[in-house]
Amino acid sequence: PMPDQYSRGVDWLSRYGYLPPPDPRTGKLQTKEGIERAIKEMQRFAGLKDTGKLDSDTLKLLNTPRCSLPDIIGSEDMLKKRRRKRR
Amino acid sequence: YATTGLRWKKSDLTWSIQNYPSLPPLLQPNNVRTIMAYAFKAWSDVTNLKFHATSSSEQDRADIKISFARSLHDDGYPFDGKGGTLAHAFFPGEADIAGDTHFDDEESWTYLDDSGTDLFAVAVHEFGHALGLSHSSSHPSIMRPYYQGPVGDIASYTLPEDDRYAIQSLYGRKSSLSTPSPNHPTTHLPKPPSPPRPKVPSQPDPSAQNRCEGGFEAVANIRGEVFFFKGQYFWRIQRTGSLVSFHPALIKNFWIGLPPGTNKIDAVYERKTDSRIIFFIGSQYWVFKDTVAVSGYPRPLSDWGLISHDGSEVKRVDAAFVWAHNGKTYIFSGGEFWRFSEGLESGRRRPDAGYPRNSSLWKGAPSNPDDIITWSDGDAYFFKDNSYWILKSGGLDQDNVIHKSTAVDWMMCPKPTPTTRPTNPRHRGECNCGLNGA
Repeated sequence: PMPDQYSRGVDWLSRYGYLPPPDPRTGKLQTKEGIERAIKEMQRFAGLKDTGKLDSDTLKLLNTPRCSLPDIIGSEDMLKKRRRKRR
Repeated sequence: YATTGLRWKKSDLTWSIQNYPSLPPLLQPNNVRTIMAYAFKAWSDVTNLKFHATSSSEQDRADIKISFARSLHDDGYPFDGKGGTLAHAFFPGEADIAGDTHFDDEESWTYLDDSGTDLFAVAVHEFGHALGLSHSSSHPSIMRPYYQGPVGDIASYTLPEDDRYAIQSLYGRKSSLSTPSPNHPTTHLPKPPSPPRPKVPSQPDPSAQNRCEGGFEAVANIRGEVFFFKGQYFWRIQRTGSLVSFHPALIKNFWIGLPPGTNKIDAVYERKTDSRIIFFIGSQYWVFKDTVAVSGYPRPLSDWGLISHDGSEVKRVDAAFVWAHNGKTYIFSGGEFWRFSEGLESGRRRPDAGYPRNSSLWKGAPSNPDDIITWSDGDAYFFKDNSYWILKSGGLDQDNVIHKSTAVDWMMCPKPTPTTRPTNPRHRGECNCGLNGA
């Protein structure tokens, strides 16, 4: 994939719970291995071949209309929701 | 299946609809209420949950408040316009927002109709979240995160096994001895609505049916969207690859200034220098600023100085596009092509020296394409009949350019059932192979 597709893919993986969201305090970069792991997890969840790469089937799925909620809901998400509700 | 660990502590839940879809096909409020009631019924059929619609005076006190919202709507999950994210719901809990279910108002919500997004299917999914379910990777499951299309007749819909187990893990199985409460909505659900019909049903519209047959006379990348023109109609595909609607739009209703009765556009492209859009029809061309023709057009095709190798003047254009590789404009006609280094000039212009050249120079692509666009990462896409060929950016001389299906990849049509290949490829007419006979 081109850089634009790659960054959109990483954004998508973060939004739907496959990658931890970027930490604004440290500006920590996602690792290449971490992104590959996340892509594989997303591919397994979707029933695609887990290549760990943004192949054409994966890119197609990234463009498929879907629910806004994340697929992997961590404790972080639940806490965030509670905080938002309190506000 | 996956659950969140959150559940309602009561089995009688109330719901209300705060507002209704505002985009065509404009489902009527009573139809939306019916669709929602049946979507709740899918979950109450297999558990002891009971759902009651609140009266309008109490709609703000409902456990599950349903609304149609756009973009940012103060819940941390902004919508993104048509396509992309469709809806979301909040998990059960004590907070006011718990259970609330939001649909993107910029979708074309419909039911039992492939022209938009099926409201019932999405509502069943979102109510699963509102009851405490997470996304499932199981297939089939209504809780898969991706939109899977309409689920059929809403009155006879039953949850897939995975979802039944999921909801019963939270609320138990439906007790056969339980007596429905007097106001149990499943006892007096209204008749399911009929699928919406076109508002002008005078004649069946043949072009609405043949999206999957290909034969687009012109294809253009305009402002990052791809327009497929055929007859009097066009289909539009967004930057994300989503088809805006399965139903085509009338060219004359969108592109204002083409002659009445226009029923074939030869080629269209967006000029790089000023983003004007050029339409070629027969021996004339029009320049559009956005969706309106610029005054002074049409002008004769002869303005372009398209002279064939045999000295004759070109009477019609097959294809036109700007190649991202070099920013030049290319015009194809009759197996030849011309290159232009366009400025902001209007009126007469001249092709670059050394043209025309033979279209076969674009190896692997059809020499008489219906139209060509630059798309994706600057690659050239040649369209012909119901196929397209991708010439990678900058490449003219590529081996093994494989053609793909326009219907499947662009028009969201089902893949054709494989047919038996003829044993003798010389049997023309039976051949199921590509246009260039590969």
